[in-house]
Amino acid sequence: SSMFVFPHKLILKTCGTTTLLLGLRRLLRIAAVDAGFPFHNATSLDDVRVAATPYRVFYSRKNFLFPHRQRGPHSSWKDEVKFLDDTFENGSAYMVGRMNADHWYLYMTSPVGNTLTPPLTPSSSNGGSPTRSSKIPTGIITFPGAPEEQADETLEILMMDLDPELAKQFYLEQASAVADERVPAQAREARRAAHDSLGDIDGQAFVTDADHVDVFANSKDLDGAAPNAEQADIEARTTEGHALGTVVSDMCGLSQVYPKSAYPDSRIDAYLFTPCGFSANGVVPAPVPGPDGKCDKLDHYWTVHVTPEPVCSYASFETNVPGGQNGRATSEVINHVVSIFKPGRFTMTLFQAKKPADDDSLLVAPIKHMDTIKGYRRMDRIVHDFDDYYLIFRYYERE
Amino acid sequence: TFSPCERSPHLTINHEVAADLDSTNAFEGPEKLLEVWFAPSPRLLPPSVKEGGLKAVSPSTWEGMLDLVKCKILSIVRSEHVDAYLLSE
Repeated sequence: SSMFVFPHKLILKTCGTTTLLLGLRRLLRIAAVDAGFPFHNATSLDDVRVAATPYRVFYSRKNFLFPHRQRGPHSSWKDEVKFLDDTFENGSAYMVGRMNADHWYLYMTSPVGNTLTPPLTPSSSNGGSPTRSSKIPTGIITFPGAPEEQADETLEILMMDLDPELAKQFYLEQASAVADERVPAQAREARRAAHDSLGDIDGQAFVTDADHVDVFANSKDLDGAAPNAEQADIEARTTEGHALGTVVSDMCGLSQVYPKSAYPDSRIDAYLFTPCGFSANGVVPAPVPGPDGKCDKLDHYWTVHVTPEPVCSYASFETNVPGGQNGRATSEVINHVVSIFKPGRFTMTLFQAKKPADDDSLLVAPIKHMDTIKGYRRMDRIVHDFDDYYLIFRYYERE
Repeated sequence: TFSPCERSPHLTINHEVAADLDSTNAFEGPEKLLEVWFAPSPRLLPPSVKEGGLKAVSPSTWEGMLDLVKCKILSIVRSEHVDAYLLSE
């Protein structure tokens, strides 16, 4: 699972039987109480119900493999929609793809324009008259300068029926064997000794990698306590899960999706689970600022999650790194990722924000290029034209 | 301008959680994905918002929310514009 926190938005992607939606109210409360975002469902921050007013909300997932094992509101799409409808005003739910095969669900709310509530400006909010409904309004605040100042584009590839041989890379046993071959015995022993000693240091919980040295006194210092200099010589070693995650990331080719040669400041954080399974987050910093010190671009992210067991093999890849320009084209990224897992079938979704003076030519180019994926037959091609986004959905099967 | 070193994302590992994690019982692949926007961009944060917006919220505060979700923080990569949390399960 992964979470990405920007100043203005939060993305939470959780695997397995996690209960993501049960954290939603707390998330909205934190945004109001701890970050100071406006709220309209209470008169003061002291109210236990207080929840920040979102600008927009997206919730999506593929159909589950074992829906009966899900908990809370996640046991069915109907229950999830009810939960979201009970939480927000003005939400819309969609199902995309084949009902009798791999399909994908989406719930979304939109900013002003789709709502019946008169808009507010940011300065006119924070408390005031709470809405009569227990639901949380969305999109009722207008922002001068909106819509988004820069392109917003999110690509997600969901892969099923992974190639069994390639899936073995994501097992601890195989990754350990690979690591043993690659890492000199002496370094391995040093890493193991460091790992053992870390376990003996009372209260030491957080260790950073070799490039940036921080050791925190205990788990309460997750927020960034002062480094302990005495421990600075051992924190270069990471836990086995992270160390092996890095090995797997390099060996399987994920590290090359956004290579250092093209994205020199990028950073990957990978973890190999026991006995199997893999997660990785990548951060791709924005281009270097111009001479005036200003940079209009944001840092971007990508994330991967892999479940390699044959009975339910699955891998997901998601990125908001813009395609094209000086980086890799979206079609290149898709081909690269698919070649790592060689799935039996996969879906691809691309959310693309419309620009103020948009014309449909912006939509046509990526669609054409993404149609052709080597070794795969495109089975479905669906485009949703929302008020401010295009949603492009594709479904492929191996030839 | 800022130096390449300052621009490089910074990794922090939660050793306490990461060292002993056992995912033997994890089985379901497809994820749930939630994206909540509170403003159209970081440049358009409302005046009431603290500097840094959501990014200024401490990881220990997020832990309370993640407990409800059944996730633990394994590690964090921090960059200028985004904090990337790697989570258990």
